[in-house]
Amino acid sequence: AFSERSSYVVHTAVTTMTSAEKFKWYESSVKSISASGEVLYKYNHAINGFSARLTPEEVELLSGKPGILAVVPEVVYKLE
Amino acid sequence: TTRTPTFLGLGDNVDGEDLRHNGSASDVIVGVIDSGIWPESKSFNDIGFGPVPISWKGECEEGMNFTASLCNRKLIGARFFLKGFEAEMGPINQSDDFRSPRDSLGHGTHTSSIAAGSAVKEAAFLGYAAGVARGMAPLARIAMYKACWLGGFCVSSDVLAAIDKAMEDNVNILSLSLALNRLDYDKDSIAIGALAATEHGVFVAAAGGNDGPTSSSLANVAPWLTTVGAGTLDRKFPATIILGNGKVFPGESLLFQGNGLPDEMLPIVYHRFGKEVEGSIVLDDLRFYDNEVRQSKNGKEPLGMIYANMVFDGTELVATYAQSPSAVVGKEIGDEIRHYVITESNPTATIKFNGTVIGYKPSPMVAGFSSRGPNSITPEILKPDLIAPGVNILAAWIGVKGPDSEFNIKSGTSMACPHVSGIAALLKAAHPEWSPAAIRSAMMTTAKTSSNDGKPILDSATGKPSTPFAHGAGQVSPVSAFKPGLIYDLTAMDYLHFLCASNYTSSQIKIITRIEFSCDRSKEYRISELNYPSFAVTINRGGGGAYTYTRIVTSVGGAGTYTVKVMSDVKAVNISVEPAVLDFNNVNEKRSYSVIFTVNPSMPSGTNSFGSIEWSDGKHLVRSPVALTWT
Repeated sequence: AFSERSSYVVHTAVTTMTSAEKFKWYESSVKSISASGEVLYKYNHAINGFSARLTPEEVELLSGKPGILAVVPEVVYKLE
Repeated sequence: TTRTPTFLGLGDNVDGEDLRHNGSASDVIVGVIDSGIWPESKSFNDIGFGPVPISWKGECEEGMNFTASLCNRKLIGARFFLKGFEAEMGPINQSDDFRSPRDSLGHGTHTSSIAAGSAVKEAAFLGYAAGVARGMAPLARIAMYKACWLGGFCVSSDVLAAIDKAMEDNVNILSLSLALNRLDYDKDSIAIGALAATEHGVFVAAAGGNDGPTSSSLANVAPWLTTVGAGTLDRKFPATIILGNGKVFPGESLLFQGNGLPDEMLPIVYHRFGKEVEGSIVLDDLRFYDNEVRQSKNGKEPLGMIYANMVFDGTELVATYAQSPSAVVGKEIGDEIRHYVITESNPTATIKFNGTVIGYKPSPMVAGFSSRGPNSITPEILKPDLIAPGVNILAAWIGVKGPDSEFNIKSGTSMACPHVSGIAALLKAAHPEWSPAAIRSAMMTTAKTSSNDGKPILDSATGKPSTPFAHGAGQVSPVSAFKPGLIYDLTAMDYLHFLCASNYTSSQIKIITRIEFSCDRSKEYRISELNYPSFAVTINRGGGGAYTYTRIVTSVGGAGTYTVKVMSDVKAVNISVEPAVLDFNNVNEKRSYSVIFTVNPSMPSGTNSFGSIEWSDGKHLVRSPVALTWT
């Protein structure tokens, strides 16, 4: 199952919660669609959201949940 | 870096009057998102530095071969982000990289020292480019955010985490020498994170990419980013190639250790024919610019190498480390040497190496590899914003890779970007009240469009005059940027209006800005109204013949009367400015003006035209580049 997972940046619509509340919500959002989905980072300033390892099915489930704006596949930048 | 401070007008003497503007730069923190740092480098010594700024909230994270005690009053913070990289690529091999802020590639050490390295006397790489090495802002503080790992790859979740932490730590400047082109803003973590940082008051500079000279190859094109292209220095490492038939050709030396070649003429063989190489000079085709020439043919070391370009006939040749005495030549000369080697029964040659030469004209030239506009995401925003030195740049290096040297010479828009980041730190120190957009405006409107021979900047890829699609506003000119006279400022609301004008949905706008904002359907948003210090006009065939752009300038130089001068290179365009005179009575006064581009809409698709709009009060010259494209 792990090998089917890819990394995604998840943008959320939460703006009124405290950081602690947001972070808890991010964790529970992933847990609600996946027993083994892993949150990589919870962001506090650069975006409202988090990054996680998800399967394509989990992406579909998460994308349909209230408060989720977009689930964007990881991209790779390169030093120039 | 050696030479670039002087080349840009800042001078080499860190103790002298040339850094009079730099008095409070020690309060400015430059965050660098890159491959880590080699803290033992002399470029990060903190001799003479006072306590870290009280605004600093960051840390020196410990890890493999990196303890917190390696940070000091110069390198005030170092963190690393690899959850995303390891999740995608698997655990890092700890014999190849350090699970810590320590740099195993050299890139981050190089770029951070370019931005804000301390002064180091007698710096050189294998004897080349010798001098005092210093960053653009040698008194500023450095914070390294390692988010790029083996192969120079940086995944977006790690980059976003680095930006997030840099904002929390309170950096003032962010320098990102990494890129990926053709990403829409709502899919681009650099663009999204940089907008949040900009709204937080952080100036963000980013490399424009090394995919030139292909058109529309630029990356990092969002209007809140300062996009940096690369130019050459007035420094060369020349070599002379002498053939057995008496012909003499100029080339460029690669960087090697030890003596040159013996005095006598040597046999020269063509690598393509796979002949023996021992005791010979080998001629090899250089098909692609990759910044790393191949070494050691057929498993045997030749006495010397001549790399002959096959791709473009530019004169710009990038120096890199070589194991044996080597030179590079352009395509035209390469063809002559190839012809000689193929047709002569016993061809011979030698190479004379002439060390480091300063004062080469013309310079700067736009580097052939520097990515080009037009902007592929928003053609109405001219990119790159400006160029800075990015060819054959000497800066600090690591102790574990490549040649055993404290410094190394590298090329790329990665090297140009931190020049601008460091200069932004100087401007932030001198004008702490300036917004990130004001700092960029000051650099753009005072940038130089001519080279050191007084003629327009040339493009290495063509040998012809460069255009704003290659050099933007021109080469950064830091001393002029301290007193720009007028600035074009921008706020977060301006960027929201820009996104409305770009037809982003409310949901996309919320992703990019984190703000709940609905575009007013009754309002006509126009990208042409974004208060940008340059003009890009996209003309639709068969469309109307007049395009109006509005701008607001703020006086930062106090009272003055500015008159406008318009330059345009083709008769198919008439550019008028209303009003043509702007009066300012006090500092911070704002005045608006409109530019009307009246064009012949039936010009062939793909036609470009360039020009400029210059405001002057006799003391300041406030110049904006103009690019028109018929689609």
